[in-house]
Amino acid sequence: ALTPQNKWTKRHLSWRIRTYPKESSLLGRDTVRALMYYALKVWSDISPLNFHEVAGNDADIQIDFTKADHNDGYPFDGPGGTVAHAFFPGERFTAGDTHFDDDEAWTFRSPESHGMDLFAVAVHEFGHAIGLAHTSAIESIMRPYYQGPVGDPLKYNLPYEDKVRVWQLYGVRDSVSHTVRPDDPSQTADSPVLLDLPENRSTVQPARDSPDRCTSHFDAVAHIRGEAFFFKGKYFWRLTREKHLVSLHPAQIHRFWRGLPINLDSVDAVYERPGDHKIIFFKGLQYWIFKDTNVEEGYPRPISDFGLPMEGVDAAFVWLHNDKTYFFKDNHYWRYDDHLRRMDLGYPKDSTLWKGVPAQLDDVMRWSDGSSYFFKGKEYWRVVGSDMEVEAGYPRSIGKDWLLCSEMQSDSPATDTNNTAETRLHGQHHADHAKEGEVCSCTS
Amino acid sequence: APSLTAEQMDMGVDWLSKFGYLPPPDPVTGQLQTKEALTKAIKAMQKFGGLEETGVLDIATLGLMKTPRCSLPDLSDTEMAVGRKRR
Repeated sequence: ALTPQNKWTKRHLSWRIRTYPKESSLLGRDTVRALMYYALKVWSDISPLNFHEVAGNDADIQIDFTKADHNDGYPFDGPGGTVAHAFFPGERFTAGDTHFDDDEAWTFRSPESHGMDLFAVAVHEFGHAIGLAHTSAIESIMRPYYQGPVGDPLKYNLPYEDKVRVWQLYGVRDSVSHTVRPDDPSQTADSPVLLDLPENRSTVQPARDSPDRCTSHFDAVAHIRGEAFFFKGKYFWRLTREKHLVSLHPAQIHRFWRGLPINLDSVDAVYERPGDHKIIFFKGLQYWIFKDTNVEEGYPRPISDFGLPMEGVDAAFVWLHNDKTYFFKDNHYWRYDDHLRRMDLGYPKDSTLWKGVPAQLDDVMRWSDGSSYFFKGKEYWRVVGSDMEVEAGYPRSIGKDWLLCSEMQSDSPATDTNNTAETRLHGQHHADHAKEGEVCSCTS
Repeated sequence: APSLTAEQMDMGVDWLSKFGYLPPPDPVTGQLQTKEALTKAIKAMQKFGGLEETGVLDIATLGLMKTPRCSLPDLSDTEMAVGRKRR
């Protein structure tokens, strides 16, 4: 094998799919995103590296589906031949970037004759992106030649040869590996599943006791990896970066956020920590830290770790203006530095300093427009940029502005008018697919 | 091995240069690869690919050259330089 070309000095690497496969591709965008997530997870499970998806242009690993000569010195050559490449870590602007030949027929869970298994090639290329070169070792995923599909991404086990080479570069991962142990079927059933292709998509009917998004007060609201999550009881709704509601029916917290106690009937506050992008859930006097959708070892822990009084937390968010974390409880708030992991001095302060914001908040979150949103009951208030005063024209209705509720609409199944949220969601008048559980999206 | 067509030979030399087994032909003199360098490059590629090291572009070797693969070279410039220096 080649001597390692280079390695990352930092441990938290961001990634982003800048261009997707051509429209005619067999694979939808969510499947491509999920496959990239799991291909990166293969390496982060066994090394101290952490990957998180971002939206901006400054991702460490920019992923493109492109073809022919794309001006990087490694032109593709149509179907077959060269199928992908990635740039080694280092100072170059392209370090870590990964390109897939858009002239290939990229497949997922398909026989080798149908095309090129995207997950297998992505694992190989991300090996380059973290510093591994080609090897002649027969077992290795880093052999230069395409060896066909490598099976289910959730059960994939990296060849030992490749683990050793990553450990030589970065050392071993200090916490328990997150890779699902292939001999442990209970875990594979529970891990965040990959999107099934349309013909065999599983539909899980919403439980009878699921809350109505148009008449609910929310327990917590959070901005996670660019998306918005509204939590109520044991359920949550999810909005994409474009503020599109992923499904009219809520998903079950325990089926997606893995590791919370099964008797947990609601959460108090949730936020995404700056720096390592881990996600923190609060309930009562305890909190849990998630790496992606899995609780880390050693949680829950007491909220006194943050220097908070043992009274609980109403709301938590990271203010874009100073990247500090704000906790609210009743009519007080605290400012915490998540980079130094230390409470700032001089707190708590009176929450009336946030002019126009009510006390006893349900939660707060920042949004991709740079503003901060304060939620209480069925209403929300917006504070722009670095202001500390509510913008004129607020409060407004959460249901109407965020969750596709009309003034009077309740979401009970009985309302079967043509003017359902689903038709508005898509603009055409057609049956509400959400009832059959057909409107769903699963991303990393 | 059956005699190679000129086209197969060209494809083989291009492939070996592209993936780091042969230095690109000298842009100034346009000097072609020596037969010895070519044989050595073919053997290195056959070894990396798990083939019998015959040193000629036999069917198995040409077949492997047609297999879909990653664009990155198998040997870096330094590996090749070391090879040349050792020679």
